[in-house]
Order: sequence, then structure tokens, then C-alpha cells
Amino acid sequence: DVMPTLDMTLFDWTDYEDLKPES
Amino acid sequence: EDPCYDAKQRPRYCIPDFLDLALGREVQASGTCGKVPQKLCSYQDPTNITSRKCLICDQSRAKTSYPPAYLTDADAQTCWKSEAGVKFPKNVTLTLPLGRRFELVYLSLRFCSPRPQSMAVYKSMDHGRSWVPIQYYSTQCRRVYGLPTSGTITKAMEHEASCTDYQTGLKPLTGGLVAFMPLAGRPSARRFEYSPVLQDWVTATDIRVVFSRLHTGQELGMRRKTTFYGVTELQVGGRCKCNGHASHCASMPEGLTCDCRHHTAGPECDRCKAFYHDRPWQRATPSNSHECVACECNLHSHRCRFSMELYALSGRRSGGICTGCRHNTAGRHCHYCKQGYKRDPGKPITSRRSCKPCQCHPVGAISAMCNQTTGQCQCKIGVTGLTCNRCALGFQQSRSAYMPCVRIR
Repeated sequence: DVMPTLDMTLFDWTDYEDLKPES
Repeated sequence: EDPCYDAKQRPRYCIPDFLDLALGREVQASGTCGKVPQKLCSYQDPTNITSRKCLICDQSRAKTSYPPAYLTDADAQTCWKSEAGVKFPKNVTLTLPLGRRFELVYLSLRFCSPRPQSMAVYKSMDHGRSWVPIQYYSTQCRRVYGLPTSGTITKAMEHEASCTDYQTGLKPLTGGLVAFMPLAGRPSARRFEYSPVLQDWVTATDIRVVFSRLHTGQELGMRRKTTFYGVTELQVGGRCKCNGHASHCASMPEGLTCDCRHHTAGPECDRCKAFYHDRPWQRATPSNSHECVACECNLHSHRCRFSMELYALSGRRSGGICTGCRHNTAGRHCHYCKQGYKRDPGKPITSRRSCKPCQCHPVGAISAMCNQTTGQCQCKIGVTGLTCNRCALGFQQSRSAYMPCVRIR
């Protein structure tokens, strides 16, 4: 089975703002 | 046809044309006659000591002047004359700056006076800052120069000046010749191209001739105060020093410059030109042109440097290190992709697009770097996929960007 790609909108970026890709 | 390449365009040893280095050049003379009018006597007949003829030397009139320009003009009749009555240890010198480094083949002086009893030839290799003797001539070598009259030149002394009594005889009284060939009689001359000692020996930027002693007035059959050194022609034959890498020396605003081949550069082809640093520079020989070789940078750089250490490690085959690799490549030959990029297997390494970004997932991957060959990024626990963009089987996406996939309970 092919898993769905990671949905960036589901993440809570509060503590990981540096990981958040620029929109 | 280029003499530096054979019919199959393979590089080969080449040398520039032979030149008369003195012709038309200015010679500096330390003592020319006629600052005040002087009487100078010379001979009309080379063999007859009674054929004396005396003339006035007076620099205030062209007709009675004998300037150093007469040494190197095209007229074989004109004659430079020294001041009269020069007495040992006072000497008279002629200095000829050549303008660049040449390899001397011969030097000759044609006299309009009797040849000197003692004279020396010097060369400079640093444009006149220092001088070394290359030949002494004297009927009394020991007494005048402190040297023995030379016989055979041995290998140990082939780069040293010797003293000879040849060409010092009183006769011919006029028109006599003193000639010097720096390679004549030297044991390594036959293998000149392989002898750094002799290559150095013949190299000169300037020539100086020092007239040390006249024959005595008694020998000359005239009063000393009318005797002088007189030279009709100073000839210096040689070639531009191009180290076997040029067949032509071109006249440029800055002087004669070697037209360098074999991917060499510099006024004497004495270094490899930019980007041709895969091997160390060497002088060419007839058996090996030692051409400079381009670095292998897979079309990603046009700059490189030479490393002797790498050259030795490669068994003296290749020592070039590419610098400034472009198109996201790296390495000595720009032969792999820099960090954060992976090889595109469908394109040759020489392609501008042979390296493409890893595109590791900003959350799923540990870093932006991937395996060069496979493109596999390093994934966090529970994450899979070439770019780490999916949760593995048994894992599901969390809300934490720190741990994006958690085990399903």
C-alpha cells in the first residue's frame, strides 16, 4: 500500500516554526 | 606546418629561430676616444707592422668620431675606437643589454686594431645586477687573471670560464677575430637538451666584454699613447629562451616574447597556462615534449591547481585539483554531487543537470542531504519514502513536526 504523503497543514508548528516551509 | 607538432598533431620539441642579438642594439662603452681630440694609430696591412696610419679622433665632428653605435650597425667597415693609451690595470668595457633571456650560441668581435693581449667576456642573467665570467683570453692567463691556460674542459668545469691564449696573437694587425661559442668543447654539449647545467650556462640577459690589456707599444712598434682597442663588429648569436615550447619569438611592445605552444605560457614558456595544471611544468626535450595537460573537471570548472602530493600518489600521472566546481558538483574532478544534491542517472556527469536537489522532506527527513547515488534521504523514525515524505506501514501522521509519524496503537 502506498501511504499518503505528509500533510503539512496537520502539524502544530507552535514549537517548530523553524521547520515550517515558507508558503 | 607548426614545428611544435608533428603530422599527427602530437607535440614535439621545438626551438625559435636563430637571431643576431646585437644588430642595431645600443652598446654602452666605458671609454670611447675623442672627448678631447686624440691621435690614434692603426695598421693598413694585417701583416705589415710598418703599414701604420694615424688619424685624429674627435667626437665634436661626425667624420672623426668612432662611437659604439659602429659596433652593431650593418656596415662592416665602421669601427668603434677606445680612448688611446689605456694602461693596465685600467680597462675598457663594452656592455650589451639583450632585453630578455636568450640562449647564446656564439659571440664574436672583429677588430680594426690588433686584438687585445688580455680580455674577458662576462654575462649577466639578471639584467646587469650581477655578472659572471664566461671566457678569458690572454697570452698570460696566470699573471693577468690568475688562471691556468686551459686545455681540455672536463665535465666538472663545463659551467666555468676558462682562460685561453688562442686569438690573442698580435697578428693579424687589423681585421682579427675573437670568437666564443659557449658550448664548444663542453662534454655535455651533445646532450644539451638534457643538461640543465649547460642550459643555464648559455642563458644570458646581457653581455659584457672587458678589454684588460693591450699588446705593448714595443710589440706594436708604436708609442703607447697612440694605441687603442678598436672593434668593427660585435656579433652575438642566440635564440630566445623558450624552453623547447616555442618555434617563434614574437616582437611585442614589451619586447621579444615566446609564442608558447604545448599549453604553456609566460615570456619563456616557463609555466603551464591556466587550467593546464594536471602535471608539473617541465622543459621539453627531443624525446618528450612535456606538454602541459588540462585538468579533468567534467566541464564543471575552468580553474584548477596542481598538487605535488596527489601527483606522487597517482604514480606521476595526475595532480590537478579542480576549483570552483559549478552545477552543484564537487570533488577533485567535479565528479560527484555536492551535499544536498543527487546524481541524475539519466544524464552523464558532464551534463549541466547531472546533479539535482535531494528534495528531502523538511519535516520527514533528518537533514537536507541524501545518498549521492540512490537519492535516499535520511528519514525520522516511522517515516519512509525516497524523500521521507510518507509514514511507514503501522505509523500514522501526528501533529508533531518533531516526530511526524507515530505508531498506530
